[in-house]
Amino acid sequence: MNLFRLAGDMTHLLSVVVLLLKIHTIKSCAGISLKTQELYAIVFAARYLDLFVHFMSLYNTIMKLVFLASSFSIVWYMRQHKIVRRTYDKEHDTFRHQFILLPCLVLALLINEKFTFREVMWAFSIYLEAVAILPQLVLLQRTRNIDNLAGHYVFFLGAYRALYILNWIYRYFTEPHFVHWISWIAGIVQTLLYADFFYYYITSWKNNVKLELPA
Amino acid sequence: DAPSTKKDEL
Repeated sequence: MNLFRLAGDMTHLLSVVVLLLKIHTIKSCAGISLKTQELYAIVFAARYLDLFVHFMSLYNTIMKLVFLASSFSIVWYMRQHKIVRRTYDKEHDTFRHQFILLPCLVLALLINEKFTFREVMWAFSIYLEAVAILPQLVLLQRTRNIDNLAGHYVFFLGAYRALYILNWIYRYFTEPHFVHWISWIAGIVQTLLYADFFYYYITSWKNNVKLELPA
Repeated sequence: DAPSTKKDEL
């Protein structure tokens, strides 16, 4: 476990836990895309199928449980909680899931490490994670500006992806045969998706103005 | 059987 990966996991943990705590505290999910949260819940469900099948490490198991619990809790809050659900911006969060789920599933059936259920589901979760943020970015685009709830969330997620790329570079040079094309390519695509958001986030932060995303 | 490549990352 290298520092980049630990920092990446902690930032990723921070993004979901901070989001859950904020939604729980202010009883609002304004600016948050339920579609993205549902896609992330599917990412974790598809990737952590072997959670109880084979034990990697205590850290690994605990983190998987926390990610599953927090992502499903966020979806529950946004769909079921009597107060929070009223703050959900339904008419703007209209990105259709199937435009993301089906291509990822087809790609996972075509490109995977081994044509077994678990490997296909793993590849599916990797591809899905790469594009799961799209509904959130579209929602931010539509609502034009971004309150700090969604801003911090996307910012932490982007930081986690950038740290993971550093982790892969580090592991590539320090561990023989550490090659994971599927994760690497999907991870780079995912990080690029954040890049333009970062550009606007940092420029608005520097000019100390409300973040205005171009239409 | 362990997955084809050791998947130790989250």
